[in-house]
Amino acid sequence: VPAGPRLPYREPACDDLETEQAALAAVDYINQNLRHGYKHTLNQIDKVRVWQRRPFGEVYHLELDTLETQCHARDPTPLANCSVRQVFQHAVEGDCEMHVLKQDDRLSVLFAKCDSTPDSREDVRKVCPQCPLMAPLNDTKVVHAADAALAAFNAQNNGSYFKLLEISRGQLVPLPASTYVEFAVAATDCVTTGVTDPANCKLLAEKQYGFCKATLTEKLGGEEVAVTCTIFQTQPVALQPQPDAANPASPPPALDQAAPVPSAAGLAAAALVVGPKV
Amino acid sequence: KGAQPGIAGGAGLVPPPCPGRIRHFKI
Repeated sequence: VPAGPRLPYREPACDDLETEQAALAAVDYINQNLRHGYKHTLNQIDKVRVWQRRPFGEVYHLELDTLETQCHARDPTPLANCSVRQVFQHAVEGDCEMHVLKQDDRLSVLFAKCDSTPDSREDVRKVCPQCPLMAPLNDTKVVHAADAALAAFNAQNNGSYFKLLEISRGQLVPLPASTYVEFAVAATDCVTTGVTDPANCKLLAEKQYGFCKATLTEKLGGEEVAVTCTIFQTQPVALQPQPDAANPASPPPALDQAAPVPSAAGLAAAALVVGPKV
Repeated sequence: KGAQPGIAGGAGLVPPPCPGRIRHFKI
């Protein structure tokens, strides 16, 4: 019986070395282009098809499952050192569809589309009935906690005045009644002691980012805030080698290509940890 | 008791090519 029609693609196993190398290059690309939220790590390769590409190379069409780590997107810590957010901490899963070109043993991303989904309340409750759940980032208590924590940090830090870049995560803790918040900050051209109107403070040309974790506890007659910030060294920013112009990477909506991407080699470790401050 | 024809004694089981292994946990 004549063999069936030859498929225009081949399907290696999802755990083959070649598939895993393409998947790791894809996750690396995602993390190098993330500006908000947290780095993601590869959890499972769901599907792979490899298409021949004229005149040279092959394109891996991958469907990947990722998991959120606890490193902020702008944290220079190598991904391997970023711990995965566990179920009891209200994990977040990513689903990515990626096209990775392999040519002359080089891997470059041609297309990436990702979205992320927090685990269900029920799943968290199953492993930890008392654990706090993620709150909406615009929850008034979460926003207030981030503002109060940043004000406390600036008040006790006699260097640059830091502005809020984004609130990355918030949780409302029932007992003791408190709000836990994680947020990213950026240094401005103002000095904390001389700030009259923060609106006039501009982010530094050579960006200096930081990442803060804080708890605001409601007390009788007031509130108490404890905040710890890690300020990252300014990084010599090198443009990430873009895929060849003939096939510009079409980044997913969540990835912004605007800012150049620090080269992994040039990243310095976090420089300064300040806090906790109460 | 005759062995079932055609069923390998487990030695020939090949894992499905996809999805691949889970590196952390599934949610």
